[in-house]
Amino acid sequence: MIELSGVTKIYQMGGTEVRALGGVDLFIDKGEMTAIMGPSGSGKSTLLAILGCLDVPTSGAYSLDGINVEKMTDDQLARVRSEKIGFVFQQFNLLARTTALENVMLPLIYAGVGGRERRRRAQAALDMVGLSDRMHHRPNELSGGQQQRVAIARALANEPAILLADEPTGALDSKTGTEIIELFQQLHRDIGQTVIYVTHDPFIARHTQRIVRLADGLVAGDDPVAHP
Amino acid sequence: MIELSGVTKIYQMGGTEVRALGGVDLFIDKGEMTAIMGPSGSGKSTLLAILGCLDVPTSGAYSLDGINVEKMTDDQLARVRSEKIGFVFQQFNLLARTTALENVMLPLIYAGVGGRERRRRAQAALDMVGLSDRMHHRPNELSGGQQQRVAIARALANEPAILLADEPTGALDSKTGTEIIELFQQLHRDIGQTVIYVTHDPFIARHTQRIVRLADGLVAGDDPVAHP
Ligand SMILES: Nc1ncnc2c1ncn2[C@@H]1O[C@H](COP(=O)(O)OP(=O)(O)OP(=O)(O)O)[C@@H](O)[C@H]1O
Ligand SMILES: Nc1ncnc2c1ncn2[C@@H]1O[C@H](COP(=O)(O)OP(=O)(O)OP(=O)(O)O)[C@@H](O)[C@H]1O
Ligand SMILES: [Mg+2]
Ligand SMILES: [Mg+2]
Repeated sequence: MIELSGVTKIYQMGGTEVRALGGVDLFIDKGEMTAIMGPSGSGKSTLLAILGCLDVPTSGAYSLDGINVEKMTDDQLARVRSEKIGFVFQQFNLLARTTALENVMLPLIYAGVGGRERRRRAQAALDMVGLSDRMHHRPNELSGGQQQRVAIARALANEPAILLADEPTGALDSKTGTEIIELFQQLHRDIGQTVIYVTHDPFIARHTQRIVRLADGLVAGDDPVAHP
Repeated sequence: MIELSGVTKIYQMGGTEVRALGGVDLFIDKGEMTAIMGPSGSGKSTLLAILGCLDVPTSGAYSLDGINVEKMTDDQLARVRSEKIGFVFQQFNLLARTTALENVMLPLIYAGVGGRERRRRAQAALDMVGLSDRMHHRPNELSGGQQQRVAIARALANEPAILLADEPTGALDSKTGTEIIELFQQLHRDIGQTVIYVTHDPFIARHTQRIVRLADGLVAGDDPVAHP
């Protein structure tokens, strides 16, 4: 389903080289639920961006459902993203001038969903994350954790086959964070979603089947979770 | 030192009213170290912005070192902020087009610190948060946790009398987060800094002398910590 081989990401900065990823091999099956952990700067967001077809490796290969991603055109990448992938960004990346509801409807527009169904699905997604009473607020009229939950609702609204989430509970208190990760578990069970999330929180990471650990741009550990 | 009486913050949205703060009384002594906790949307960032003179109450009074803040002019507020307060924003608010070092030097410029001393202090602050090797990166060339640490270094560079931090470890792994909060404890001890930070993490909150809990815009609890 997801196969990375020898993936590197190297930034040239003047005379020096920053190795964000130094050669990652990773195999993730359809329908698996995986957490990615590691220290600040270890390459987690970089890895997730490559998995989500938002960035390309410097070298190495990425095969998604048997298709070589690094060989795709921009149009093909855009189609994969809108059809298969829901992405929650570490810093949310909401559109500032539109409401929570409009932000959540956006991927549904790209997916060609009609007007009434779009509104219904977006409202349902916002309801799932506890924000029905904040639908018409713009991002600067929302708290940090509310913005994060809008970003989550936006990623879920199209019921994507693959959910990628970068620290989805980072701005949330433990009760709200647990509710969100239990929502991910439920979608994973009910619609067989492949879920990959980055987290710093060991308690949140234990809600998965497997934990991949990064350190300095390399996989340092890859272990099953005893009781997800 | 810090005295809030009957502080409210009310937003008018079309026909409805959002009570971000519904009447807060709070007394914080010079040199105290306090954590503010509470669910997402309970008013923590709103409270911190008022304490940091970045926002004004809808009603109620704020007395800082015996001076009525809600009666100050914009110029007086700006001077209080640059002389007394270091603020770490929940979403960092770094300048996108300037490097980490330049971002950290900015408050030192406002405080009238000379060129060479500014550079020395900014480098020392970045070193304290473990980012000496990322000084010349711009924010989009830094990981989420590295950006957060730049925001922290910026707040500390001027050795402010009052440090206000909105979820300063939210984007950090537990080891790096603990290092940061121990740094706050050390400054609190060594220079008698008044430290107030918002956190969702109960482990991080226990590194203080006192925990204030908000719920729905009101103080719901205010208790000493047994072993800070
Ligand atoms: N400009 C605004 N207009 C309307 N409502 C607002 C505005 N800013 C904040 N709010 C509302 O005020 C409430 C408190 O917001 P605040 O940012 O203080 O919460 P918080 O405790 O920091 O939450 P979090 O833990 O999610 O960061 C929220 O319910 C939010 O929706
Ligand atoms: N555009 C860039 N140019 C240069 N270096 C970069 C760039 N983007 C990221 N980096 C570096 O690559 C490394 C990995 O970054 P990444 O964002 O993947 O880390 P992370 O594991 O997500 O960290 P965090 O937990 O702090 O979010 C970091 O050391 C960062 O400084
Ligand atoms: Mg990251
Ligand atoms: Mg907040």
